[in-house]
Amino acid sequence: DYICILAKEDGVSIIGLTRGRDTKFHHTEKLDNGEVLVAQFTENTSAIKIRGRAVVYTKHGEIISKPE
Amino acid sequence: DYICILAKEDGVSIIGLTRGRDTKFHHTEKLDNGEVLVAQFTENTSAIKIRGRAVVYTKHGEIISKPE
Amino acid sequence: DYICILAKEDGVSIIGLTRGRDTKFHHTEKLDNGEVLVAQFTENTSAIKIRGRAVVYTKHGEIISKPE
Amino acid sequence: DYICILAKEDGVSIIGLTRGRDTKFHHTEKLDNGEVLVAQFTENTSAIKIRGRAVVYTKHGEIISKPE
Amino acid sequence: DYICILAKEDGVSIIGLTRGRDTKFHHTEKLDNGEVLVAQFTENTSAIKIRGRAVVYTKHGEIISKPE
Amino acid sequence: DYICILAKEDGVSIIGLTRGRDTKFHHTEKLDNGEVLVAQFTENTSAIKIRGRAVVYTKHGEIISKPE
Amino acid sequence: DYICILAKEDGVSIIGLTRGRDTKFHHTEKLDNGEVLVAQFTENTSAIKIRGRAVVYTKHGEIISKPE
Amino acid sequence: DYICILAKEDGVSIIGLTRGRDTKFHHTEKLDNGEVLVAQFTENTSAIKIRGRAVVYTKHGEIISKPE
Amino acid sequence: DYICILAKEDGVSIIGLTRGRDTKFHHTEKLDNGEVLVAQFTENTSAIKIRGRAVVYTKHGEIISKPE
Amino acid sequence: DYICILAKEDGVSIIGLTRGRDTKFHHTEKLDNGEVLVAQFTENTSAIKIRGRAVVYTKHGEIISKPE
Amino acid sequence: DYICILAKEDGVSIIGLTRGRDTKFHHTEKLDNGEVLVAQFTENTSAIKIRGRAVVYTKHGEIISKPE
Ligand SMILES: N[C@@H](Cc1c[nH]c2ccccc12)C(=O)O
Ligand SMILES: N[C@@H](Cc1c[nH]c2ccccc12)C(=O)O
Ligand SMILES: N[C@@H](Cc1c[nH]c2ccccc12)C(=O)O
Ligand SMILES: N[C@@H](Cc1c[nH]c2ccccc12)C(=O)O
Ligand SMILES: N[C@@H](Cc1c[nH]c2ccccc12)C(=O)O
Ligand SMILES: N[C@@H](Cc1c[nH]c2ccccc12)C(=O)O
Ligand SMILES: N[C@@H](Cc1c[nH]c2ccccc12)C(=O)O
Ligand SMILES: N[C@@H](Cc1c[nH]c2ccccc12)C(=O)O
Ligand SMILES: N[C@@H](Cc1c[nH]c2ccccc12)C(=O)O
Ligand SMILES: N[C@@H](Cc1c[nH]c2ccccc12)C(=O)O
Ligand SMILES: N[C@@H](Cc1c[nH]c2ccccc12)C(=O)O
Repeated sequence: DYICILAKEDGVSIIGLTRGRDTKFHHTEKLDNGEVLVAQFTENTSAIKIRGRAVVYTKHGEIISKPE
Repeated sequence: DYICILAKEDGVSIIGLTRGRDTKFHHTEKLDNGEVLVAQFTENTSAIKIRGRAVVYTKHGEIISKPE
Repeated sequence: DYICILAKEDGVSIIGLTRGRDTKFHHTEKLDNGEVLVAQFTENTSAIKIRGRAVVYTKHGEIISKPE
Repeated sequence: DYICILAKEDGVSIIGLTRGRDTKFHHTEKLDNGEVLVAQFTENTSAIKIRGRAVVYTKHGEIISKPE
Repeated sequence: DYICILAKEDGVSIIGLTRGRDTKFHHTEKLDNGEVLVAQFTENTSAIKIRGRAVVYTKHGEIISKPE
Repeated sequence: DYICILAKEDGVSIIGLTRGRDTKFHHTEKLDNGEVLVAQFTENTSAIKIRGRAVVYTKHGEIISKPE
Repeated sequence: DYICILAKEDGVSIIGLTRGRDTKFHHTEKLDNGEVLVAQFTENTSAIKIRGRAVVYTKHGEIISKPE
Repeated sequence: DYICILAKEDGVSIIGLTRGRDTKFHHTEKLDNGEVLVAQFTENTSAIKIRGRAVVYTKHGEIISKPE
Repeated sequence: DYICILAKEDGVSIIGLTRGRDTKFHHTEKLDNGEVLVAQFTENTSAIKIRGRAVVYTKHGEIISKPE
Repeated sequence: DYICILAKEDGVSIIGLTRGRDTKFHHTEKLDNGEVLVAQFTENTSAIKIRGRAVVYTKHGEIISKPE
Repeated sequence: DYICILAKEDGVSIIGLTRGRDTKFHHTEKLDNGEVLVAQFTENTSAIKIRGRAVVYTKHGEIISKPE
């Protein structure tokens, strides 16, 4: 399973949350406008948070974060 | 299996409920308006509760929490 | 496998029934109007009962509990 | 695998039949009008009997028990 | 794998045939008009026989036993 | 995997052929008009023969044995 | 995996070919007009030959052997 | 996985090629016009060659060998 | 997984490339016009090259090699 | 699981991010205009970042990076 | 999983990139115009690069490398 994020502005944050009893931010990947990140769920990442204007492509459809 | 939540107002709570004999809140992730969380079911999370105005994307369709 | 419940009134009960030879209520999650619970079947939960007015999203379609 | 039952009258019975060489009733869950039960097949339950007026949602479609 | 049977008259018989080298009747579940049985294939049941007027819901479609 | 047989006359034979190096008839289930048999392939049954007028429901469609 | 054969004349032959380094005929099942055989691939049968007029139902569609 | 071959002339050859480092012909099954062979890929057969006029039914569609 | 090749001229080459660190040609099967080869990927074959005019049937559609 | 990238300008970067607790860039593959890279998720790569103008083909659809 | 490449000019390069911590070119297969290569992902190949004018058939659709 993976999701895709297309940044629609500079400084979009893709934050990986830790798997396990604790839930912390283990990594933040910064995207500039037009950059794409394709990210899996992994042994270390069981939730992903997106901040900033972007299109998030998932198996449940496309979601626009920080819509107008 | 994962679900996606797009917050439609500030202060939306995504609450993870523990897997196992007991059912407690183990983590609450706060989302501001426009932020997105993509969250899996895991060894530690077997139920997820959503409070506040949001769109919840699941394999059974889109659900609007706290609709007008 | 999971189901989703969108409460349409305050005080909706989502009741987990125990897996195994005995069938008892092991947990009741109360939802207020507009709140959403996404709940899996687990090692401890093999049946789920819903009381009160809600929309239940399942792989067999949407079911309205306590319809008008 | 699970099925869903929406009771359409008070006193609907959802009966679990035992898995194994013997076939007995191990549990009866009573539903009042409008209540919903989502029930899996399990190590202990290999057949489910429904008595009273209800809608039964299964992978083979919706079945109305005790139709008019 | 399971099938569903909706009885359309009193006294419908759902007969479980034994799995293994021998084929015998190990259990007969009687249904009255309007009652529903949802029954799996199991370690003990590898064939199911239906006598009387009923609708049988299977992955290959709906079959009406003892049609007019 | 299972198939369904709806007998359209009395005396329809559903014959189980043995799995293994030898191919013999291990069981014949007789159906009267309107009766239904739902039968799996098993450790003991790797082929099924149908004699008499019936509708055979399979994953490849419906087959009418002994058509007019 | 199984195939279905509906004989359209008397004396149709369904021949099982052996699995393994050698390929021999291990069994021939004779069908009369209107009879149906539903046959799996097995540990002993890795190819099936059909002689005579019949309809062969497979996952790739229906094939008419010895067409007019 | 299996393929089906319907011979459209006498003397159609279905040739099994060996699995492994070497590729040789291990068996040739001759079909007369109208005969059908349903053949699996196996531990011994990893490629199948068809010579003569026939219809070859595969998961990628129907192929006519030695077309007019 | 297998692909099918229908030769559209004499002398079509179906070349098996070795699996592993080295990539060499381990077998070339020659097809004459109208002949068909159905070939799997195997422990020894992880790539297949086609030279000459043919139709190649794959899960991604039909490809015409050496088109006009 | 794999994704495909078609570069629409020179100097497109396909960056592999490491799987595990740390998230670093382990490899950058440079593509010139018109070149294609088909890349899997692997034991070493759990996220892929794309910089520059390209079309990214994924199971969730086609994404244009650095759109006009 | 495999992809197909149909060369649309002479000298098309299909390059296999190594699986593992390092990413190097382990093999380049040269195709002339009209030749087809069907190539799997393997223990040794986790990414494939295509240079030159070709049609690349993948599960995400057809991609034209070095389009006009
Ligand atoms: N550490 C949590 C992270 C998480 C996943 N899904 C969640 C849903 C709600 C809250 C937290 C989470 C876990 O692995 O389970
Ligand atoms: N602790 C419970 C949480 C839960 C999952 N699904 C439920 C349904 C109803 C009530 C509680 C639950 C369990 O793992 O089973
Ligand atoms: N304890 C029961 C709960 C149950 C599941 N499905 C049921 C159907 C009917 C009655 C009870 C049940 C079991 O695990 O099997
Ligand atoms: N004890 C039986 C219950 C059962 C399941 N399916 C049936 C069909 C017919 C009669 C009984 C059954 C068994 O586990 O097999
Ligand atoms: N005892 C038989 C029952 C059976 C299953 N499918 C059949 C088809 C025909 C006749 C008998 C059967 C078996 O397990 O195999
Ligand atoms: N004993 C045979 C029965 C059989 C299955 N499929 C067949 C096809 C043709 C002839 C016989 C068979 C076997 O298990 O393989
Ligand atoms: N004995 C052969 C039978 C066979 C299966 N598929 C074939 C295709 C062609 C020729 C023979 C066969 C085998 O198991 O492999
Ligand atoms: N012996 C070869 C046969 C083969 C299968 N697919 C092929 C494709 C091309 C050439 C040969 C083959 C193998 O098992 O791999
Ligand atoms: N020996 C290589 C063959 C190969 C498969 N897919 C490829 C793609 C490109 C180049 C070579 C290949 C391997 O098994 O991996
Ligand atoms: N090292 C991380 C890389 C990663 C995958 N998905 C992510 C999502 C967000 C942030 C980082 C990641 C991991 O394997 O889990
Ligand atoms: N050696 C790398 C090759 C690779 C696969 N997918 C990638 C994506 C981006 C960069 C490199 C790669 C690996 O196996 O993981």
